[in-house]
Amino acid sequence: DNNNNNKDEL
Amino acid sequence: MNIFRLCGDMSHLAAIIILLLKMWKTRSVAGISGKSQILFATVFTARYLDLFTSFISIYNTCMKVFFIGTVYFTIYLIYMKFKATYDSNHDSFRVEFLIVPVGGLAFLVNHEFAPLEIIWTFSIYLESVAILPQLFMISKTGEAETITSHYLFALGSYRALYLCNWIYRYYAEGFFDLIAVVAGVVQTILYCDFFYLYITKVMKGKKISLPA
Repeated sequence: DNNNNNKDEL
Repeated sequence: MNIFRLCGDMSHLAAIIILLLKMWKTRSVAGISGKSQILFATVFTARYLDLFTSFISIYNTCMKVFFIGTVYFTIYLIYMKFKATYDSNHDSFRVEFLIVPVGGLAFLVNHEFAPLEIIWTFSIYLESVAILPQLFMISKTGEAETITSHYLFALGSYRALYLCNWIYRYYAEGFFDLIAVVAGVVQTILYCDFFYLYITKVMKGKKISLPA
């Protein structure tokens, strides 16, 4: 699913 | 990375530098809400727990270290070094009314019921309301120093630019994070009133004084 799993944002 | 997110991060960086310059140059924290800075420190601490476990890029790590370092330094300036100039009477927002609901919501609405994910969600929700004590303080004192207005304009612009980043990423990469987007919209909306005052007043060289 499209959630922010890779947390590459600040 | 895209231009919107880069501009957003630079705007965030600028806001923090403007705030530190204001404090260091004027040797005063007058008009600055210590409570908002404590909320921001909580946001960064909760969000960057993976600072040492997951490496994304040099840029990502440097920015996280800078954000965490400066927010705690700001708190040190407010509550210790320039404590005499801290206006605690006007910095009276009840932050427990933010932390408790936000904490509960993070438990109920998240992408995955896992500790790190819930803590990350908590930091996203908390960031969207972390500026409220600062805006509340300005409404109580009835005015904001021009440099504080620049700080708030840069800080508000950062998440507005992140909204553009998420629009871009949706169409360019099919990336979409509902929690971050909804919280980002709430966060940006909270600045709208201030943006209006900033553009109609500060841009014309006037000071912001409420009630407008």
